[in-house]
Amino acid sequence: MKLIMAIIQHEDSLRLTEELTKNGINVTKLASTGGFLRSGNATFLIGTEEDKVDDVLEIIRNKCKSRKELSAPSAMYMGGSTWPVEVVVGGATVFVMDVDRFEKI
Amino acid sequence: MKLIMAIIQHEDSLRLTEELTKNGINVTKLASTGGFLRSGNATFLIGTEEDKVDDVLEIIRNKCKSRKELSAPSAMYMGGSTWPVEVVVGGATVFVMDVDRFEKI
Amino acid sequence: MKLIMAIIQHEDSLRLTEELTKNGINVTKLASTGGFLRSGNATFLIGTEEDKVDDVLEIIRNKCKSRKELSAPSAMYMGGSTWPVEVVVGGATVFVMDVDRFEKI
Ligand SMILES: Nc1ncnc2c1ncn2[C@@H]1O[C@@H]2COP(=O)(O)O[C@H]3[C@@H](O)[C@H](n4cnc5c(N)ncnc54)O[C@@H]3COP(=O)(O)O[C@H]2[C@H]1O
Ligand SMILES: Nc1ncnc2c1ncn2[C@@H]1O[C@@H]2COP(=O)(O)O[C@H]3[C@@H](O)[C@H](n4cnc5c(N)ncnc54)O[C@@H]3COP(=O)(O)O[C@H]2[C@H]1O
Ligand SMILES: Nc1ncnc2c1ncn2[C@@H]1O[C@@H]2COP(=O)(O)O[C@H]3[C@@H](O)[C@H](n4cnc5c(N)ncnc54)O[C@@H]3COP(=O)(O)O[C@H]2[C@H]1O
Repeated sequence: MKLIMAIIQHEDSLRLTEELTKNGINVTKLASTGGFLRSGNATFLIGTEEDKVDDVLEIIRNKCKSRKELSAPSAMYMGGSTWPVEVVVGGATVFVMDVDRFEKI
Repeated sequence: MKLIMAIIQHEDSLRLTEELTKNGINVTKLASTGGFLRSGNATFLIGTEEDKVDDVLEIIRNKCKSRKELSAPSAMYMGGSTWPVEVVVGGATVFVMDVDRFEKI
Repeated sequence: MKLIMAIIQHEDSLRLTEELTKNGINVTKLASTGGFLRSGNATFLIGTEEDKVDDVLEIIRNKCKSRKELSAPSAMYMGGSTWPVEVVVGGATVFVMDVDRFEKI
């Protein structure tokens, strides 16, 4: 059993949920916020057998698009500049982790 | 150290929190949503020593009940039917994961 | 790749986010609730290379302070007493976990 934690953009959340459910893949969604842009995104928890991990990643690749966003001025600590800067937000940031034990109670 | 991630039904959240606290078990709760029924549930994060994992699972088993729910019509992508279908929602879906390092700062 | 899950106090969330971003460390924030005090706190997800884990922990140590809080009466299941009791809430509770696979899609 593996746990996939995928941080995706708010705009793709519904489309991805529908596609996962259509393929019989269970998912739990958490509302989250990005540290840099401070805007709402979504963190998906997907527990799945190891041999299905690639299928899930393929679905995420098909349903989650990268977009250009303007960073909020408050986010520009780096160079101290206060002008909004354009950043590319990727389709998904995905962590696949090992699960010792899985139980349905 | 292990991290237990337990997805439980909204109705059992308070009762489970009280029982865990009564047994001196620390817990952090996250509001979450199920992918299929789209209704609110709860994801519990419980960091505990390996020899206490079975105790925690026993408490979850005692406090979290399975229930019959009607699936929202919008959730029925599978066969294309739009009639609500009865599903059994289990007491808890539990992932136990290994923790490399645990620190209280 | 490691995933750091840090549960921190609400009051330190903004300061910690700014410091992590200033150091080029990506973070995703989840709103959470403590099991004992029942008050809102924050769970940070930080995916980072293994050789940067100590830097991240150092930033958390610098930006997250422990505080004395009064426990809500409802939280006192332990001895049955209903008087609020003073507890020390630590700066952060931190889990570092191994990541099998990391992908930016
Ligand atoms: N210090 C910095 N300087 C300049 N540009 C920066 C930056 N930090 C982030 N960015 C840019 O801003 C986008 C949005 O970041 P945000 O933190 O709001 O939202 C992030 C965050 O919520 C999450 N994320 C990404 N990498 C992560 C990691 N290693 N650990 C935890 N969460 C991560 O995924 C969302 C999208 O990330 P993505 O990399 O596609 O897109 C990022 C990246 O292109
Ligand atoms: N492997 C996994 N990874 C991540 N999270 C997981 C998971 N397995 C379960 N969950 C979480 O636990 C909740 C209850 O799941 P359970 O399997 O007991 O109860 C499920 C199951 O009986 C049924 N169900 C789920 N997906 C289905 C599908 N594609 N077709 C038919 N029935 C489905 O609907 C109930 C509610 O599902 P919902 O998604 O709303 O809510 C799920 C979801 O939030
Ligand atoms: N092993 C673990 N797994 C998952 N999450 C964990 C955890 N250890 C700590 N946390 C999270 O970190 C918050 C702060 O914990 P801390 O131990 O510093 O500070 C704690 C501790 O000093 C005290 N406390 C917690 N449980 C207690 C109990 N059963 N009896 C007496 N004091 C308790 O109350 C403070 C606030 O606790 P609260 O539950 O509201 O909030 C907790 C909880 O959200």
